Amino acid sequence: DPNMKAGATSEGVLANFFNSLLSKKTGSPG
Amino acid sequence: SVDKAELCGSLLTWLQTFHVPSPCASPQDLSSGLAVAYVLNQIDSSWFTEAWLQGISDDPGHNWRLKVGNLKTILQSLVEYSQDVLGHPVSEQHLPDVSLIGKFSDSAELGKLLQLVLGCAISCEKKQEHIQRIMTLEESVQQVVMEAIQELMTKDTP
Repeated sequence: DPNMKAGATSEGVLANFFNSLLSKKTGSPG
Repeated sequence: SVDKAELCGSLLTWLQTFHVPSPCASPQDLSSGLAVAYVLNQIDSSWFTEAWLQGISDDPGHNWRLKVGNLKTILQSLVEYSQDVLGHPVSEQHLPDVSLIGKFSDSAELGKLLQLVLGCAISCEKKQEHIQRIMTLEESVQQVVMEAIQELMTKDTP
C-alpha cells in the first residue's frame, strides 16, 4: 500500500529529525 | 518559509501540553502573553523566574496597552535568553510585531512568537523532556514543528 509506505517514511523522517536534536549539545540548535 | 498562521495552530497544540493555569486554546487567549509567560517559566525557571512572572499583568482584560506591555517584556526576555543563555541571537526576520498580537490577536505574528518559545524549549537544559513531548504529538503537528525548527536553524539570507 503506497499510502502506508509514505506514512512510514514521514514517520521515519520525523523520528530521525527529533532524535538528532536530542543528541545535540544543549544550547546548540544550529 | 513556514506559513505562520498554520504554525500558530500547531504550536498552540504543543503549548497545551504544558498545562499552564491560564487559558491557551486560541490566539485570543494568548494575546495577553500570560500563558506564554507561564510556559517560559516551565521551560527555564532560573531565567523566567517567579519574580519575572510577577511583572506580567495577570488581568489585562481588553486593555491592549497592557497586553502589548506584557508581550514586549516577554519578547525582550526571550531575545536575551537566546543570546545570553543559549548563545544564538534571534535574527530580525524572526522577531514578531507584538503590537499586532496585543491589539488584534494576529495569528501570523503569534506564530512567530511561539516559534521563538519553541526554539528555547528545544535548546534549553530540559530539552530532552520537551523534544520527547513533541514526539508524542500528532504527526501533522510534528511535521509543522520540525519545519519551524529547521527555519530557525537556517542562517539569515541576504
